[in-house]
Amino acid sequence: GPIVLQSYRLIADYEKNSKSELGVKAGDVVDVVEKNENGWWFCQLKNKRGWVPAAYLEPLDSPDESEEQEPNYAGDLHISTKAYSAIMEDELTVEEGETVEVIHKLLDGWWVVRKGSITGYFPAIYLQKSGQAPP
Amino acid sequence: TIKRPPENPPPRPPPEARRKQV
Repeated sequence: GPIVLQSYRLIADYEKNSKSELGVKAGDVVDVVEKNENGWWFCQLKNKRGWVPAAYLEPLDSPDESEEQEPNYAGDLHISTKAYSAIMEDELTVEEGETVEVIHKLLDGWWVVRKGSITGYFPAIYLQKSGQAPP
Repeated sequence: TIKRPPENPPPRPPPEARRKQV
């Protein structure tokens, strides 16, 4: 049958930073073509297409079922592929190659991560699954 | 065909604009 695209509303203006992104305004309604796990969603607005940060999107209607995974408080081991310094106070600073525990994989690409006794948000795009125990 | 997504983390919206859930 036909593919039914989900509609989402922009909660804030988003100015694009590269050619492949879509510049949008608060209140715009876009159709989501693809949801990437790293938090960039491929959207369509009229005849324009491009990537938009999922965190800027809210569903028009309540989704029938939650697409979000349940938190895993035991933690899922990952290694950071790139260093990241926290910008907002709820984020975590992690060096490249550090092992962290992913507690909650959120659809907006910002995962809840634990490092030692500290918990905060970290970009999923810089995380790679690890089969190894932390040193 | 769909291009590859950007290779940098998606920006987070200003806290006052943040919605409760995706």
